[in-house]
Amino acid sequence: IVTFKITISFIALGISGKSQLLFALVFTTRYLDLFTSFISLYNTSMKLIYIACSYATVYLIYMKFKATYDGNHDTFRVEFLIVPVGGLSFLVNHDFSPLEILWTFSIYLESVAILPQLFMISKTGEAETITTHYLFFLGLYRALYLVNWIWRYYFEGFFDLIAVVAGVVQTVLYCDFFYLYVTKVLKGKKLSLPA
Amino acid sequence: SMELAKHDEL
Repeated sequence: IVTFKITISFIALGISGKSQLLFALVFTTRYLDLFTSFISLYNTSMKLIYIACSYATVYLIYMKFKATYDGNHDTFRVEFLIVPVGGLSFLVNHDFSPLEILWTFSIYLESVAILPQLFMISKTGEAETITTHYLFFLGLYRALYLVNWIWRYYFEGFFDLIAVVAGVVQTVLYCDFFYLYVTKVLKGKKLSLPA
Repeated sequence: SMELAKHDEL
């Protein structure tokens, strides 16, 4: 959605380049298993689409439509996310191997990667409606996994504590936005915050 | 053990 939005509007205004850079890093470190294991054609396709879209979005923001990118409001310090997340992925993981640590890093980083975008909206006090749709579906994507994990726990005995805890954290971070989306955007109003 | 489990989710 975000790649599409920038492509058709020719502007990167209102989109956090820092969040998009973090997502590119998330998908790159998560999907290194493209080289080591095959799950399904669907799984492989989606991984490639996520990686391609995240890099395309970064290219659009920082290269093609750089003049329209609102960097002055994109001031979240990403090192405050990357450094602790990097440390934690070395300390708490399923297996102390390079691929597994990178996978863990990507799971932890994804859970907080939206913070620069939410911070940017809180600074500017508004967001375009299509940007709110993007954020809603990005949040919903992980929130639905919570339901899926309960299902898989009961019916397959599958349980991944790292993914579940990170997924809960990620979903909680979206809660305030979900509230605004339902009470404002779904009622036809633009998302604007009181000054 | 978990290390042998494939990460089959996106």
